Amino acid sequence: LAPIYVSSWAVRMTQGYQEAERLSRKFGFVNLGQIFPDDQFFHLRHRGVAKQSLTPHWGHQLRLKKEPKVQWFEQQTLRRRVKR
Amino acid sequence: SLVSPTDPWFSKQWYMNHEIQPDHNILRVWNQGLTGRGVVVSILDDGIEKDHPDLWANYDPLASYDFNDYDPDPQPRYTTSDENRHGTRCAGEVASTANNGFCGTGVAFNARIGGVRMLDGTVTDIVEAQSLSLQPQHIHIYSASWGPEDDGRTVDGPGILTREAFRRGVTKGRQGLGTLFIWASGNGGLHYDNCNCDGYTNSIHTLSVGSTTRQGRVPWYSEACASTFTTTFSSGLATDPQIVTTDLHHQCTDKHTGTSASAPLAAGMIALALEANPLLTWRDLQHLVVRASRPAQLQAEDWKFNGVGRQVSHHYGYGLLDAGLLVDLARVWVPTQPQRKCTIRVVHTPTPILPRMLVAKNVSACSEGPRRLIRSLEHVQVQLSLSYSRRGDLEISLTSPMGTRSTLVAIRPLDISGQGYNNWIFMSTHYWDEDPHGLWMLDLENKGYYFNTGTLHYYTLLLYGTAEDMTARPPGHQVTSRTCVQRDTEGLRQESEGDGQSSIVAWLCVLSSWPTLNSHTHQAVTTGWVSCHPVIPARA
Repeated sequence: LAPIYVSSWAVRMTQGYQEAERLSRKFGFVNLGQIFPDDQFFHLRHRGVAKQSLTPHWGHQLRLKKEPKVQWFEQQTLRRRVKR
Repeated sequence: SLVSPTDPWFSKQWYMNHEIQPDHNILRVWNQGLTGRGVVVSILDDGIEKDHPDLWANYDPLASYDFNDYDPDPQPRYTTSDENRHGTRCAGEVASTANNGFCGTGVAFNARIGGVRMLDGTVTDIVEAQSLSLQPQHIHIYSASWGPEDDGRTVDGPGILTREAFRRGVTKGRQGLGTLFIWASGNGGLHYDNCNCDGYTNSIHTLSVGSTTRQGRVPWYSEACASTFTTTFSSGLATDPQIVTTDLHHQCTDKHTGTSASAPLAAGMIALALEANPLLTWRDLQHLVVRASRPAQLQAEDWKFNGVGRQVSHHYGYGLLDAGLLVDLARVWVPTQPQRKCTIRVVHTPTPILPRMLVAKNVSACSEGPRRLIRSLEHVQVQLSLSYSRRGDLEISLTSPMGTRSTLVAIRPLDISGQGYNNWIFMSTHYWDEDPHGLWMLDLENKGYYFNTGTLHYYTLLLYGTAEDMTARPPGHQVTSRTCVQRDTEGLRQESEGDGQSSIVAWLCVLSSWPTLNSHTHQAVTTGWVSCHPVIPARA
């Protein structure tokens, strides 16, 4: 099944919240805060990106890839989860 | 004669009211005074009706959140078909209030219960990871009755962040003792699904729970697989009785079913064990569940004795979970020694897969000099990448040096994928406590058309365990010292020889006499717990 990309990214920053804020302002993300209570993973959402798409957003992939302070990032995909 | 709760629907709770024998033996635990007090359980699902008459008294807002709307209120989204009743039903099994004249009784009816609403919206790796790492120093047990589709064709598991959440949970959660993740093993029986194709249930960080019917048969929805630990009662055919619990709109139901109903029952029993011994690590619990699960009346064609003499089945793991036995063992459990891991690269060059192929590996290097790194196994994993023309036709099994054969993935007729397995990790619990040294045999067999072809790109054997010879532990009471230091109410130290009524639990003494079965009465600590010296939290 083809992945369905959503308008959220998980990003790991080297220098925490300030850096995540700067990055969000720079590229138009909304910083939804840390993913884990105690670390550098941040949840960013972009209102300009389709809520669901069959293709990743190459532009933002490229931008994030060029950012030196971004250690790791991943555009989120819809996870098919069923109740048991 | 055991005291029973007075709730009107307790008489319908056949799986714990002694209507059948054996059942989960929960009444005996309640009559020892253990009811889940002080333990916090959170149900990761589609929300929880926090104002339900049978839940509000135990509801814990700190163990709750709504990751769909990012707000603290986990109240479910109500729809005409009540499709978001799942979380509330699971919650009631764990901690619905006792003796309040309403509905039935939760297994741990004095535990605090929370709900995470995350399933009924957009589920992403971020949402799962955040849900599984909500308040890890406050929540002791996370129970999840969901997973990838059980369609018999999917191979899917947690993403990078969720795996990180598991890892953080077991290393940092519960002040370092490790968060307990309880998982429903899956409902794909009709599609010949196998829960080793589900990365949540076959994770070493989760405790996967199977189901059995009242008659002890394999339910139609049950998935056999090697990563299931234990089994609790659930439903079966339409004529079989099901599970009693809370329902939306302040109602009760006796129609809770599937492995969804099994996981919370196990979570509740584990809450009772945690109350008996709060210092149990996440691995201690897994050891205890293995020992507290028994074949009982469970019927399966594949029961067999493993290398240390325990019966194990792909349908039921080690069998029916007995809360009484779990608590007895928990009270006297000596902490498990640190986890050891041994990685053995067996195949690292592409090898054509023959119709029947055996890959042998003699494991002797699992040592540090003369000392054996692992003497007693816990989880065994096979990580591999392979391509195959029709993935579901390839059956993979692994036989240990002590002769235990475990089917890592059986034939899945609906899995027609040509993608093979990419870095997939299969896991088995079947070799628990066995000695890993000797010949391991991986068996790949084409169970489909003769013209199937494929290539095994690599195969790594991952052994987890401990340096201790766990089979050398005396069964039952394991008191390392009969001397128990007690303190009177002023905290003055009193020395006493073991009086037969007390036992040392990880250096805490428990006076095992709780005279009454009631909810929300607070017993003075000195009648329940005294502290001995030294207190050493177990390190996983």
